[in-house]
Amino acid sequence: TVGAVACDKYGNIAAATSTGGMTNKKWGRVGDSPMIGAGNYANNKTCAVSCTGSGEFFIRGVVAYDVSCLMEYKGMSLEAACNEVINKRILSIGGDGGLIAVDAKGNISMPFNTEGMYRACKSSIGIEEVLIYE
Amino acid sequence: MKNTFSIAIHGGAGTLLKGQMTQEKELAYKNALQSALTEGYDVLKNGGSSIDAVEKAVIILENCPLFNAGKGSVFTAEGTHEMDAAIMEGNKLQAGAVSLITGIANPISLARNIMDKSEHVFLAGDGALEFAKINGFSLEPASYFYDELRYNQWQDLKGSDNFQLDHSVKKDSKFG
Repeated sequence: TVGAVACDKYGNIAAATSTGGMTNKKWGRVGDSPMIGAGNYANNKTCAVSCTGSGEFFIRGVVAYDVSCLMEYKGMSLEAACNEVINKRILSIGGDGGLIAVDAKGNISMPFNTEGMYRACKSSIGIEEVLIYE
Repeated sequence: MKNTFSIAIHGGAGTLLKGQMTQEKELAYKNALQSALTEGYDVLKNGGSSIDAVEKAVIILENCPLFNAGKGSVFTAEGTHEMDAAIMEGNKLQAGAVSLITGIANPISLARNIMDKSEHVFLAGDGALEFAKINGFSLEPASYFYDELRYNQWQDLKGSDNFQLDHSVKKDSKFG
């Protein structure tokens, strides 16, 4: 699964996610990515999120929207909300994977709870990273 | 106008597990990530919208066989490719999604078209492909999506009830 999240100069944010699914899948199984709210979500009031991992867990956890809700209703920062969802909520039900997220101020968060994560980010304030997390 | 703009991308969870990554492969992955990052960032730097930036970045990743999306999609149990994609913007909460499609090089652009040109959010299967054709998408042959690594990954599971996410080493898990 691949994805991107961005915040533009005007404070508008967006998320995109695309996947080829799982090897040997059948029965018309769909993953996390086509599920708005599960693996993909954007709201200028909170954040834009794109997920990757075992989709069934992300669907059941409504992960992307959950991050947004924690920010909107609980007042959490982007970083705190992302870590709460990936390292506590989704992990507590056995879910493996991660997400990338931005908020309307251009902040970036990229938590994950499994190995082999391909990530990169760049910001107008000078942040630039291209990383393979093992 | 706000000044800070940013982009983040992911290439999914590892196709190559720990210990399998050579320097050459690592460089190839990093170059692909850098290319997608740069293309997306340049959209933002030039005053473009976040929705255009994320679509652009994902197209670059979909066109790279290293990642499980678009050209690099894994094989289904039937030896085909079924892809899903979704896109959403945070200003007006517009969204588009597509699922269970085959032959489309860039599913993310089809999702964008669904968001921009239809009254719906989520299209799937044959209906989604019909929408794609009407909106000018061409269908790629199966050979476009063939990759030896992906094919071998499928051979390991073919004929079984097991399926596998890229980063998982468990073959008997319901959830990969």
